[in-house]
Order: sequence, then C-alpha cells, then structure tokens
Amino acid sequence: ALVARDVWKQYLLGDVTVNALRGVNLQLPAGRFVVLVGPSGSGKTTMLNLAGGLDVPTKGELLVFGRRLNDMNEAQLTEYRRREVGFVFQMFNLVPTLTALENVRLVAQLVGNDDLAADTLAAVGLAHVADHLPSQLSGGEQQRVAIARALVKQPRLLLADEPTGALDVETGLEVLGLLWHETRKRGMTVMMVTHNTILARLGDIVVRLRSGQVIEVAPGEAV
Amino acid sequence: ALVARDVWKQYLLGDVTVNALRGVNLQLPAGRFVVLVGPSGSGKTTMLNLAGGLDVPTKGELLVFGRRLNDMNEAQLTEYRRREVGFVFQMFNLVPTLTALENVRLVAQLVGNDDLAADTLAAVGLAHVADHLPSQLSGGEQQRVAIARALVKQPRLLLADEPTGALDVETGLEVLGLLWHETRKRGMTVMMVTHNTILARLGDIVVRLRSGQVIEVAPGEAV
Ligand SMILES: Nc1ncnc2c1ncn2[C@@H]1O[C@H](COP(=O)(O)OP(=O)(O)OP(=O)(O)O)[C@@H](O)[C@H]1O
Ligand SMILES: Nc1ncnc2c1ncn2[C@@H]1O[C@H](COP(=O)(O)OP(=O)(O)OP(=O)(O)O)[C@@H](O)[C@H]1O
Ligand SMILES: [Mg+2]
Ligand SMILES: [Mg+2]
Repeated sequence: ALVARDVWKQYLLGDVTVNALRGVNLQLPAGRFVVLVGPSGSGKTTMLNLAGGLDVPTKGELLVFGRRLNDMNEAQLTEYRRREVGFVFQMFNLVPTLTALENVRLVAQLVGNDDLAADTLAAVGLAHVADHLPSQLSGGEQQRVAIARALVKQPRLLLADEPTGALDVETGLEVLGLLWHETRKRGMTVMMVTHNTILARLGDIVVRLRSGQVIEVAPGEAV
Repeated sequence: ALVARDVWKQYLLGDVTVNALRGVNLQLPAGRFVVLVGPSGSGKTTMLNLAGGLDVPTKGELLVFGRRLNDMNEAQLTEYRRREVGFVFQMFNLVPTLTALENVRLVAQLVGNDDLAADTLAAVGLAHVADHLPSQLSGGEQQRVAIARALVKQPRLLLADEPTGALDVETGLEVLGLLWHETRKRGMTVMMVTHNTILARLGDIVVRLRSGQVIEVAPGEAV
C-alpha cells in the first residue's frame, strides 16, 4: 500500500532547519493494521500527514496505492485525499458550528452515504449526544466524532493520529475493535499512531520512529 | 483543600437537560496528588472546571482553600484563578501567535517570575523548540508547553486535564515526576485527570467518577 524511499521533511525556522523526518524508508502491504510508535516529536504526525497527502516530502519518493504523491499538485492531492483517505486528526479538527451528527454527515454526503452517518455515530457510542456542538462535548466524545467522520467514508486508507488518546481503556478498546472490523471485513489499510504500548502490540505491523527515522519494523501480536 | 457538597452541573440543550455532574460530594486535603478517573463523558473535565472557578455549579456548595466558589461573581472568580490556580487544559489552549517560550513567559510575567519561564520549558524537555509557534509543535510538545505554563505560576492548586494524554510513556513519566516534585517540595495540591490506569494508581488519592457521580474515593499506591 505504501512505499517510502529516502523521505525527508524539513521546516525552515529563521535560519534553523528542523528535520521532522530524515531519510525514511518503508514498505507496507495493503489491508494491514499498521501501528506507528515513538517518542513525542519523533515525526509520527508528519509521517501520517505525508501518507495522507496533507503535506509533501521535502525530498524522496512516496507511493501510496501505486500513486506517486511527491509528484502531485494541490488539485491531485485534494482528489487523492477525498477519494482514498479517512483522517482522524490528533486535534480532532471538528467543525465548531456543526453538531456531532452534522460533522459526520458532512463527510457521509461527500461519498453518498448519508444514512451511514447516524449508524457510525452510534457505533462509537455517541447516539445520545448527536446534537451537541463540539464545545458541548467532552474530549473523548469529540475524538469519537472525529473517528466516526473518518470511518463513514469507508476509506481505503485510514490514518489515525492517536485515536484513543482521550479515551479510557474500555472505550478505547471498543473503538479499536471497530477499526479492526473494518480492516478485516473490507480490507481497509490502517496506519495508527499510538503511544499506548499495550495497544501498539495489537497491530499486524509495528513501525518504530525516533528522531525522524524508522528504527524498527516488526510484526505485532495480531499475527 | 476542596469540599464539594451536593454539587450539580446541568446544561440545557433545547428542552433536554444534560446532567454533567449529579450531586457530587467530596472532601480532599491540601498538598495531595489527587487523581480523577472515569469513562469518557463521566464529568471529569466539568469537575476540574468547577474546582478552578472556570465554571459555576448549578446547585450545591463548593469550597476551595476555604473560599465559597459557588457564591463568587466573575471578578472574584477571575482573581481566584489568577492567584491560586494553574490549569493544564485537555485541549492545551495555547496562544497561537506566541512561541512556546512566549506562551510560558506570558504567565510568568503575571506573577513576576520572568526568568522561570525558560527554566520551566527546559524542565519539560522543550528548550530546543522554544521559538516554535504552537502550529510548529507536535501534539506532545504543545501539551508540554501547556504544562510548563501552568507550573511556572507555582500555583497552590494545579488542575491538569489528562496532562500526559499526548505523551509517550517515558516523557509522560518525566512530566509526572515534575508534578510530584512540586507537590512534595512546595505543598502544591494537584487534581489530575487521567485515563491511564497505571498512572492513576500513582496518586495519593484516587477519585473515580461515573455518569456525573463520585462512585469511589480510595488511597493510591503513593501512600
Ligand atoms: N456545554 C455543554 N452542553 C451540554 N453538554 C455538555 C457540555 N459540556 C459537557 N457536556 C456533556 O457533559 C458530559 C461530561 O463532560 P466532561 O467534559 O466533563 O466529560 P469527561 O469526563 O471530561 O470526558 P472525557 O474523558 O471524554 O474528556 C458529557 O457527556 C458532555 O457531552
Ligand atoms: N511547521 C513546523 N515547523 C517547524 N517544526 C515543526 C513543524 N511541525 C512539526 N515540527 C517539528 O517536527 C518534529 C516532529 O513533529 P511531529 O508532529 O511529527 O511529532 P510527533 O511524533 O507526532 O509527536 P507527538 O507524539 O508529540 O505528537 C517536532 O519536533 C516538531 O517540533
Ligand atoms: Mg503527533
Ligand atoms: Mg475531559
């Protein structure tokens, strides 16, 4: 599903270069539940943003489902994201003026799946707060709306940035069960960032980052 | 430090009443590291907001360091917060146009502790990103700036809403060590929300919430 060859992501801050990713090499097959782990600041969110076409590498090659993302222009990246990618952001990024249900429906409509919205919201345990605005939701509830919104698209690639970070253990496992079900049932490819060492081991593949480099790729315990 | 008697927090959404807290009774001594746990949506953030004077109870009595918060007006609550409380928000709430260091310094200046800002930022491991804006920081880095900003005030009461939620285990433990040090060294009272069951046990006192009620108050393993 994903091939990264010597991928770098650099930011310029004044006259200092910040190397968020330094020469990442990676090959991930489709339909797997990939877990991305590593310390704070090691480049996990950056990795996800590149895989989802939300950002472009400074150098190197990045292919997802055979498409060369590093060559695409804005319009092509937007199209790629819309069709293929569901994103659960680390900061949720919900539309503040829309209710929980409307936030999910907004995406459901884009893919002609209007009625799926209410079902997906129920699947993450939020039927009872469907008409709350984000500001009227708890942190974990906002996170689950973000997850529902990404899932309702039935994307080929789900990029989840610490999707259980604001959830208690029980709720987090319920959510993971959902993601696993979609992976096994519909062949969805998942790349999930987590710093929960227990959840990390539950993936098919565990990719470990440190200081912008991949230092290990190992099978998880799902295997 | 804190006495809550039959505290309720209710929200009106259309014609539906949401009971975020339903008759909470609690007595917590000062200088303790109190951990607040419970499922997503159980009322933890609401509890913290009331203790910090960011919000007012709908009914009931709430006394912190002997002051009756439920009787205070806006000006009195603002003064209470400014003098006594350091808050680490679940969503960080950094000033987006100020750098990491400036965000911390803003608060340090309020309490005449200007030079403490750089030291506190270093204590949470962020000296190397002091001049990044929040949008140029990773999730865990933003969270640590929020922690530094709360600590630099040397508050009597530190309210931390899942302060390690975006951190890997190692970094999270470093941060907790910092909070513990402040508690033992300067008698700071801490109320920390976490859904990490291991960290939860490290408190002096563990308060368990469910559906807006306190269902258990027990000693932690720090005792
Ligand atoms: N302004 C509001 N209007 C209506 N309901 C609200 C409002 N704020 C919070 N709630 C509801 O009150 C309940 C408790 O919210 P709170 O944020 O305290 O939960 P929490 O324990 O912090 O959850 P989490 O672990 O997910 O952060 C939630 O069910 C939420 O939907
Ligand atoms: N726009 C930017 N400009 C400059 N530096 C940046 C920018 N965005 C990210 N960085 C830096 O790049 C590094 C990697 O960031 P990234 O968000 O990928 O980390 P992360 O692994 O997701 O961390 P966390 O676990 O804390 O969320 C960080 O040190 C961060 O300060
Ligand atoms: Mg991140
Ligand atoms: Mg909360």
